[in-house]
Amino acid sequence: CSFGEEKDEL
Amino acid sequence: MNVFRLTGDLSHLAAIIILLLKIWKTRSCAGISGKSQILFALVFTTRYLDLLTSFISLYNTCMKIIYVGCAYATVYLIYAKFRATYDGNHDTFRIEFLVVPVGGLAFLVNHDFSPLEILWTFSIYLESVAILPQLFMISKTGEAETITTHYLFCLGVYRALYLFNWIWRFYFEGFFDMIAIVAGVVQTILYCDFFYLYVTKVNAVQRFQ
Repeated sequence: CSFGEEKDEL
Repeated sequence: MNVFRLTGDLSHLAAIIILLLKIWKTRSCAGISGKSQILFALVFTTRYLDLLTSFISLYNTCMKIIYVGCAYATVYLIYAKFRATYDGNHDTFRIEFLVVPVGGLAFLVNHDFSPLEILWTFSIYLESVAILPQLFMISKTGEAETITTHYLFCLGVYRALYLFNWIWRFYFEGFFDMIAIVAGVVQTILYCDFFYLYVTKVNAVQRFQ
């Protein structure tokens, strides 16, 4: 998972 | 990107535009909680600060700009252009009771103790409760115009679709963001009572009591 990284959800 | 995520985003966009158009066409914001709209503007502002730091996709950038722009346009219409029609006497929810605890929680429970991450977490928590002033206003006056209920319905559908999106992403991508999911579940639950009323009353009598 991508905690603290780029957030692609709006 | 999956079908739930895309239709969720479009439902969210529809809700935002329905509200803007309703206020614009009727030249009135009666029955609309300006406080909820201020909270949504705050949600989008604090969440989309990453517009300045990272590029994800054209879709992502465009939608973020549209959401933020529409949120501020709505606040402008309510508090400036059509201020005379704003029903402030019934919009009495104390938003500091939401913003302060949510801010504290964002400091305590987050993925990473950095300014952007804390602001993102704040926006996720705040979005889950930002509709409360609007629901409070409706419960106080005892009625809502049909178009306002369509707005709320689209917002609720957006949240429900995002839940399906997360289930999808968990199974097919192993993606799992506890903060977003818990806040999303809370937010969807807040709309459940409204969904029930919408289905049983709005479509039956076109007036919502």
